[in-house]
Amino acid sequence: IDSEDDLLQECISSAMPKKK
Amino acid sequence: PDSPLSRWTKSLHSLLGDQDGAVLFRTFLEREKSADALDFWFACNGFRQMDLKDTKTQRVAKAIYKRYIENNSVVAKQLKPPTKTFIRDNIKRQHIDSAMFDQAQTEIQTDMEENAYQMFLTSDIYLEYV
Repeated sequence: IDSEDDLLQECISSAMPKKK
Repeated sequence: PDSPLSRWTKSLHSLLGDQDGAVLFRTFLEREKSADALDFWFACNGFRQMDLKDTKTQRVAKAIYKRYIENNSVVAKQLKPPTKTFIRDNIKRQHIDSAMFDQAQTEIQTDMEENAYQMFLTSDIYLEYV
């Protein structure tokens, strides 16, 4: 089970712009 | 004319929609000890896209609340008291919805637009990159 920090980091990363 | 750099100066949104722009702005904010504001902004966007039926979503809402709102972080200091109360009540009642951080995100965004973003565009970090 993921820790809260991991979930939060995953959430932030999912919204970051991707390299074009 | 449509280089990334010319887009960065258009708006905070166009800066944050560009990977290099977002990374450089975050480096700047880290120096100003306010990178949390940007992380929170991205966390709100990520949260809005999550599936409300997924049990993970509730844990993420709680994690965002604990990390940025419950404590005395730069985000918490910037938010209006009713905005914090609204989110705290939603977390307590386990009333999770996609728009629950929208108002808070708007308040943080407005502050970044008026302050950090303007400072960034005249900062060494930005000028050296240019």
